[in-house]
Amino acid sequence: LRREVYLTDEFLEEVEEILIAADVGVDASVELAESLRRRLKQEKAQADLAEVTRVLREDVAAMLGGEEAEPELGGPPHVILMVGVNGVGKTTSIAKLARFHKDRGRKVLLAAADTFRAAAVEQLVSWADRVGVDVVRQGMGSDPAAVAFDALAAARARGHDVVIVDTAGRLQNKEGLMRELEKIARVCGRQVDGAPHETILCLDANTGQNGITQAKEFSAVVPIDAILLSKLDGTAKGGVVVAIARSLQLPVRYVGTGEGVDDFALFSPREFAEGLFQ
Amino acid sequence: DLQEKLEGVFRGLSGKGKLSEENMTEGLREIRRALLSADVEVGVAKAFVARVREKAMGAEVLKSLTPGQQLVKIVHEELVTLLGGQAEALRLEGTPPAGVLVMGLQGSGKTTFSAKLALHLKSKGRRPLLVACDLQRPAAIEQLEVLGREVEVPVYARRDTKDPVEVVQGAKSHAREILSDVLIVDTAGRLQIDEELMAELEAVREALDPSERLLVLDAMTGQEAVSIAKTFSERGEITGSVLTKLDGDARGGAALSLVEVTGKPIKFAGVGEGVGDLDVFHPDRIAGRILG
Ligand SMILES: Nc1nc2c(ncn2[C@@H]2O[C@H](COP(=O)(O)OP(=O)(O)OP(=O)(O)O)[C@@H](O)[C@H]2O)c(=O)[nH]1
Ligand SMILES: Nc1nc2c(ncn2[C@@H]2O[C@H](COP(=O)(O)OP(=O)(O)OP(=O)(O)O)[C@@H](O)[C@H]2O)c(=O)[nH]1
Ligand SMILES: [Mg+2]
Ligand SMILES: [Mg+2]
Repeated sequence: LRREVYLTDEFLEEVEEILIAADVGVDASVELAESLRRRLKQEKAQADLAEVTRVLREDVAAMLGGEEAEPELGGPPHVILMVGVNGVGKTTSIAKLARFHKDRGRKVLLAAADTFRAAAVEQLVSWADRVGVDVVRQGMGSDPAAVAFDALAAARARGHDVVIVDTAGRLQNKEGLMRELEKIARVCGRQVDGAPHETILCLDANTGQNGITQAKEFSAVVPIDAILLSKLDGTAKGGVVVAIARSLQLPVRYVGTGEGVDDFALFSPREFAEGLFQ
Repeated sequence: DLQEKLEGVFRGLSGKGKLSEENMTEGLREIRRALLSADVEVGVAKAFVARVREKAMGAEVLKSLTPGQQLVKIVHEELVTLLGGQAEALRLEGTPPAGVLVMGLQGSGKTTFSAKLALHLKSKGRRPLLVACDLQRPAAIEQLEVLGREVEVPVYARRDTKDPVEVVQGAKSHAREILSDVLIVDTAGRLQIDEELMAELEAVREALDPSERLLVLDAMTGQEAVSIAKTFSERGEITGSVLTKLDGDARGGAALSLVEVTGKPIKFAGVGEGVGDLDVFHPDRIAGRILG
């Protein structure tokens, strides 16, 4: 039973609305609806609904990078720098990443470089205990770059394969904090050639259009290699990553799907695109 | 910005008279676009624009304003009325100790807000007691204890139970012992669709019987603000909300969705990570942000 739809302005507006409601944003949604009109109207003024959704899913997936691509390791040690605004899930995601690499037989070291927020170090130490990995820490208020530096030195001395550096949440409009981040990354590079090999921007799936600004401003101070989209177990679709892909070409590599250490997966553009239209 | 876009739509109309159906449609489309890019939820934006249309249709264009400015003025006024109309202070009543229940999604800023509120109430001459009811997140209790020391407010915490209802009951008797007159209960972040945790929230609410039940929401929240607000409003029976991280550059359209859907006021704004970074909510400021 084919459901035929006419590619009318009304229909395309409906498509736009679905995308906007998924946080894809006005500009990207309008562009996707437009490209749909162009692609399908070439052959006919109407198409069946299954074909329309397939084209949309393909267009979205094409913007978002490779299917479940395992990260290539740099170093050793492969240095991961976790960054993002406050409360998005950086520390919890580090536990998940530690578990991910440990399961693949790699020796993992964590660096507690959030030396600012109340009990941030305790939180990471607790996760390190649970996952069974070492963690380098210093006192509260110490220089985060110094913690990162020490951790990388320790990793080289002890033969760790992966180091994951936790940083304090910071809003992208705070110049001083963004400069601090730049310094942390720079210091990593001094201790290990090419470090950080993987800078991950942690983005909360509930985030609206400010996610684009986050990606833009963080990219301006440290090259972002990939996005980790957290809290996808909620109702939010995380569509802002489509807008980010469109304007900054940043790939999504990982997803967080819960508060437990196993609530983690490699990003699947195909699954994600399907989720947008559900 | 929105004003310039609307000027473009209404060019040539200045000084001549009424806004018409035609230029109104285009103008409203620009407004809808601005609201959506500011993260106002689709349905909320639609309803809001419909109300603006009603106010604007037939409105006499003020001699001193261009039509674009007039429309922005109507939108701004409508936003401020909506956002600020229900403003009311914190309700701390009933048999002492009074209760404040702090709830919301993971990472929204509840623990930090709890400490900020404690400091704020202390400065108003109250004797708050912070209650650590997040028994799930690693080092959550430690976080509240560190903040409690910072604001010099006692923290009631239990490491011998995983039941937040038990903690509330213990906190109530402890409050009477140390003569605290208001309990600030910090809870674990939870998804509004997590049935088990929403039921737990209801149980905590019933045990505490708080006169103030606040939803804490991140200002960068997108389209889901409606779904989040609706469910927490119903299950938590909220009396108001708190919008956090307003020191960032998010436009904050979630504020409109929040007030529209819950019918309850935004009582506080989180404006920083420090325990002093708490403001009373200013509707005119957020209206300006939303309009960009
Ligand atoms: N439901 C859900 N919750 C998550 C997910 N990832 C993290 N969280 C929760 O989000 C909250 C914040 O997580 P954190 O790891 O502390 O976030 P953060 O970015 O390190 O926060 P700051 O260091 O304070 O900036 C915690 O309650 C986590 O359990 C996820 O994928 N799903
Ligand atoms: N810049 C800024 N950061 C804030 C604000 N409120 C909270 N934060 C930060 O946001 C992060 C999360 O705050 P928490 O208080 O741990 O959030 P929570 O809701 O208790 O998190 P869970 O208990 O995991 O659900 C921390 O890094 C806080 O310092 C605010 O108004 N401005
Ligand atoms: Mg953290
Ligand atoms: Mg908390």
